[in-house]
Amino acid sequence: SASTGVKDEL
Amino acid sequence: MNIFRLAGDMTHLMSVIVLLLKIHTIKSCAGISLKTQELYALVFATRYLDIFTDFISLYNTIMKLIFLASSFSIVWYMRQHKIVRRSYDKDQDTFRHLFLILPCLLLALFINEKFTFKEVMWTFSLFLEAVAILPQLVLLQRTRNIDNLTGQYVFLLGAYRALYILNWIYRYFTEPHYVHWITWISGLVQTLLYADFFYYYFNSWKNNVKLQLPA
Repeated sequence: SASTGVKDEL
Repeated sequence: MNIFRLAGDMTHLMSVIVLLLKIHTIKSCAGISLKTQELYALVFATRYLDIFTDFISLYNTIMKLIFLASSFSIVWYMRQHKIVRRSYDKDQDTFRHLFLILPCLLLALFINEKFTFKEVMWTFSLFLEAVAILPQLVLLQRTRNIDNLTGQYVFLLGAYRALYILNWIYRYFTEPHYVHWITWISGLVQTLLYADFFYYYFNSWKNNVKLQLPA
């Protein structure tokens, strides 16, 4: 899901 | 956090600082597209809807606040500051926001990882960021003569995008389940938009002449 990993990026 | 990601964030931060420095010290925004700056403000406003609900790290929160505050203050300077706004190339900066915003919004409604308000807005911000530089590139093409700070601003933005691609490649090989097609494709499109500019930027740097784009 999009709520993990890439969501810590700006 | 890997070195590519950190370097990417730092070049992104530097691009904003260069732009604010130009506006604040020279009191000029000549060559800068207000359309692009307004689109960036919208990009950050729609992407960082999670800023107060999902805590990721102090670094993350502070950077988000910096990008929100800087993008909105640049827009404020260009629209409201009594000296800065006079240097705005209004007649040359004619790109229409809606031509970019509407397709991105429609695309985000159909292509997203989850159909919720926050997720659609997040996807919209990725699509919009990919094309938000277009009014700026059109303005550069029209004015042709580019001052150093404007050239550096666009160069730093492009470098930030290129470094983010390296960050994704690194994360793909080091983190399990790290697959994000929407982010990657929109990021790749965004970086490709800079290719032409980069070509002329490096040529002018190599030949040690002032950056000038062809008509």
